[in-house]
Amino acid sequence: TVGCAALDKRGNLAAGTSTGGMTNKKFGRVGDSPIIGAGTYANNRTCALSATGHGEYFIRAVVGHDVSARMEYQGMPLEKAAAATLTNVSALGGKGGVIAIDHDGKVTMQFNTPGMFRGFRLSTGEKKVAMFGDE
Amino acid sequence: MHSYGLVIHAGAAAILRKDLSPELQAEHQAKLSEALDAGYAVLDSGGEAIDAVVAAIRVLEDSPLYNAGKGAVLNAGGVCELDASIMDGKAQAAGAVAGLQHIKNPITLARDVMQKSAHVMLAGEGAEKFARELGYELVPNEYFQTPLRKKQLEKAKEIEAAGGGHTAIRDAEGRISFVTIDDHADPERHKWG
Repeated sequence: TVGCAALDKRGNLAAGTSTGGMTNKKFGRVGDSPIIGAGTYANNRTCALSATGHGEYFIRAVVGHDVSARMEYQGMPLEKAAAATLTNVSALGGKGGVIAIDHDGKVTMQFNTPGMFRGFRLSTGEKKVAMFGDE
Repeated sequence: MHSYGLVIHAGAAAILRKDLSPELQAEHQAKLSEALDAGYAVLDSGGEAIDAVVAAIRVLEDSPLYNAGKGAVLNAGGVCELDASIMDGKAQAAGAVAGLQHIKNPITLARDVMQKSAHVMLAGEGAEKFARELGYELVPNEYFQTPLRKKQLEKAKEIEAAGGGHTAIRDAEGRISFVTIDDHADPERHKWG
């Protein structure tokens, strides 16, 4: 699964996710990637987010909207909101991660797997590409 | 002017340093960097966030390294079935596609569902018919299939057959499941929903 979340010069947020799903999948199985509010979500008041991992768990935890709702209703910062939501995914037994950017340009890349292919580039000049959990 | 930027992922899994050769690590570094730069170029030139998202994801979909577009995993029938979605945070507009077999860049069709249809999600043949009406050129499913993904499917089927040869197995709680293989490693997994 691949995904991106972006913030433009006008302050608008957007997110997208694309996937092939799971090897050997049957029965027309669909995961969280095409589910708005689960694998993909964007709200200019909060953040834009894309998820990757065991889709069934990310659907059940409504990951994208949950992170946004924590920010909007509880005033949580992005980093903390994403961590709280991912904790819920872990509690259900799900593995994976999320990347997100908020309306101020703060980014987070969190996962409960050994690694995640990830990166960000910001107008502040910061740029990072990483793969492993210790990076 | 607002600060701007983007963040990407290309899958989370058992990605361990010992499992990736220095050459493969360099390939991933280069491709992830290319995707970031493609999206950033859109933003830096004053483009919209939604277009930056599409630009970055298309780079990853076109790479056989990742489970999306070219290089996607195979389903039980030996076919790539692709899903994608996109959302615009300003208008709370969204588009999604599921079960595509012939659309080279699913993220582009998701955006078209959002911008050119009155719907949010289109699936399967209907989604591809919508694409044809928009003038999309469909690609054969073989375009997406790679030797690595074929090998992963073979292994999943071997594991499944060893478990009794059923087309559907059951997990410890008796729920119908199927055997699959992680994107970037080979431990067998029974996954369910």
